[in-house]
Amino acid sequence: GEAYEPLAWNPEESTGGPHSAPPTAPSPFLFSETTAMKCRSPGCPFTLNVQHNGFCERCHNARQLHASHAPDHTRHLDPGKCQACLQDVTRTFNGICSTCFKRTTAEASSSLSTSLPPSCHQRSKSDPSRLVRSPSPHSCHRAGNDAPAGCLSQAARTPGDRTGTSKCRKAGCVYFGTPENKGFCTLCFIEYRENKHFAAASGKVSPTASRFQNTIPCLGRECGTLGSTMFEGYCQKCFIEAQNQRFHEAKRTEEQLRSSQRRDVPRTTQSTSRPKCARASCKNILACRSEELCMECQHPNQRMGPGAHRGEPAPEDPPKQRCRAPACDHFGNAKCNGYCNECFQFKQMYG
Amino acid sequence: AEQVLPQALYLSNMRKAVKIRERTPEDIFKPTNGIIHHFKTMHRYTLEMFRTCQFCPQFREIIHKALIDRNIQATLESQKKLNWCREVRKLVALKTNGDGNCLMHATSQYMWGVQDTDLVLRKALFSTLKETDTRNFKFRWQLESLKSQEFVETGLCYDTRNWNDEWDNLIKMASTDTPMARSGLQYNSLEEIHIFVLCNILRRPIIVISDKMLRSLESGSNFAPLKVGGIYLPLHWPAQECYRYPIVLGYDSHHFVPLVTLKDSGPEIRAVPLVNRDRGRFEDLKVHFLTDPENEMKEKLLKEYLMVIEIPVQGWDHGTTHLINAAKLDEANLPKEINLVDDYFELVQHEYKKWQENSEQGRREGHAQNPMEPSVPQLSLMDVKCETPNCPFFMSVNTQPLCHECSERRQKNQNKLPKLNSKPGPEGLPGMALGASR
Repeated sequence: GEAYEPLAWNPEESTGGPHSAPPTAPSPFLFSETTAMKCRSPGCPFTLNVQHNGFCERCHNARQLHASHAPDHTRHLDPGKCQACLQDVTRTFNGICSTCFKRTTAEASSSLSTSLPPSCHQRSKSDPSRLVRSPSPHSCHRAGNDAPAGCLSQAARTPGDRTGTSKCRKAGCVYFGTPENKGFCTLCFIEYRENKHFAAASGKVSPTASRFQNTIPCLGRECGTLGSTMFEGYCQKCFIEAQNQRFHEAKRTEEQLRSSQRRDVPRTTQSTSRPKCARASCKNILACRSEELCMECQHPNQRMGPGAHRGEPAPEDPPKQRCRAPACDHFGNAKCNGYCNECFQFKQMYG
Repeated sequence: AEQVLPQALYLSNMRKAVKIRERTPEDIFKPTNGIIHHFKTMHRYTLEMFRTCQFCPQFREIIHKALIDRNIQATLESQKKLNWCREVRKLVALKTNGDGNCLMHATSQYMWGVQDTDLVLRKALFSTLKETDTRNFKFRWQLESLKSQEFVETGLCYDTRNWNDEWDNLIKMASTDTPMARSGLQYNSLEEIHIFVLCNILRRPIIVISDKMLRSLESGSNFAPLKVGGIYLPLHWPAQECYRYPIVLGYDSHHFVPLVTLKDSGPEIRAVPLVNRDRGRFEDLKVHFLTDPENEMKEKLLKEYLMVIEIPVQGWDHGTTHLINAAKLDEANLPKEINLVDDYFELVQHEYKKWQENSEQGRREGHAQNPMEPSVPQLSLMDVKCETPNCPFFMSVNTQPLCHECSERRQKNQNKLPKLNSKPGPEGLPGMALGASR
């Protein structure tokens, strides 16, 4: 149900290599609420296994197999080690531990939030106009060709970056790039990859498609919003529209039934002198004029089979009637005039 | 001169104001099935200002000073954002409090003539954001953020945590119990998404008329883009469930005001243009928070949620005519028992008569007597409630901390029973039949 899943979460990073300790529980910081217990492979519906580093058994095995074929390719991406502080950690995010990640985002947001005078009455720090006017170029969220120098402190840089022979490809970045990171330093590489992903998504399909890919679209026709289980898979607007439609249908069916009954009465009296069963779906002729239902409808259990004793009326509850709204699956009740509680409430509100 | 007339409509009849304040919270419906909190009937009310051209210019000036926010009016008019189209009725900007809750004050005043001092709208907004399914609000907000100039041009890239933090912050901003907002105002200021949620609570479109740039007051140079202006449609409701006459607000200098029409002001159409006249062309007002499919059928949506009419206007070239879209506006429809404009107008007429007599007398006597000296006791009213529990009236400068009625009553009691120092019970107070309680 989250509207946006982290783009930067790349399961490729955490394959292979020794684990210092198995993760004990999914971090709420890294996982959204609804995907917390799901396997880390994108789109995999199975539940994760903590022993398998957040993957389900199937994906874990598949990855193990894959890793054994290409061990060198993934060696540098050690999920058990933060690439920034080089500490052994249980879980990494974009190659860095959550503490380092938090620090970078905190640094970035604090530099952004202090960049504008407090006089901006209608604007909050959420307003991107504040961000764009920020004099500080050191933003982890900022990207582009003229992107600024790295946004981590010196301490947060890995020696691995410095072992490279050339400087990071990003203009203005003082750190060294690595061939594994396509010539970028680690953090610029993360930025590069995120933006590349974003640019690719915006170039091909809707720019937001990749960001909301894990959300459930509304069931309504031509509706671009999100559906909700609370509204039977519709968004609120489509839900109300669907309900309205349901009621119109109910009303129409009711009127049709009434009018057909009115029409049927003289016809039946003309065609046959014996009245029919009152149940709409039944066409049996009544055995006795004083009764409303035929024998079959009066004792539906008798239709069950030869085992049933014909003479003994089976003890049964009064049959539940469906809600009068035709497309509704619920049962109606007399208190709600034949509608189910929900439809009745809705009818009172909008009908 | 400013004290001749009350500085707000509600001061002209406290009983009516109390009645409105009682009715509004009762009108909010909070469905239990997840549907957004909304008003049942009161969102359909609209206020219109009385015309002032029958008064002499000096007195007209007094009325305008009392009720109209002339700074915003002048700024928006000079920017050709407001009242540029002569085919439609003129809109006037009413004053609102600048306590950070001005969006709600302006909206409340547009519909009912009172400000949101009881925070009915603000609380409705906050409870909607806290208690109902807001995923689609968040979704639209994210979409709009991603499409914004800032994201597109700078390549800003938010992760889930950033989005969640921002969203949580937006919810917190709507809260009513912030002791003191960041800006030093009583409440946190609200943003575009709050307007969108509000228009869904009201099931009524909101049109914000504003400049597109935040400019320097001194040089006029551009500071930053302003995105608040435009049309907010209650898109979380089917159009047939909504009231199609919009609420029109003005925004300038970080402040919202209601832009109301003048009653019986002339033959012009009661409507607001849905375009801006900008640099030699007509530019459509932005419709906020549309999804991609909705954006493709923007025109259709506008026609569904608003009463769109075409208005012929003069083009830039001589003799050319353009057809522009405009949204029809509602006329005054407040029931008599809660219509504050009627009372204010009566008061204005009464004061005008006195003012004319005084000026006449002053002229005759030839001495410099101030014709605008306040004469009615209620004009000393303060914006603070009487101290007597459950009393619906406001204290005055002379009788504080009590209202006139309670003060008088107390004096009488003290005269009768000088030894007893008891306060009058609420049952004896005027206005208590209304069941006033705050």
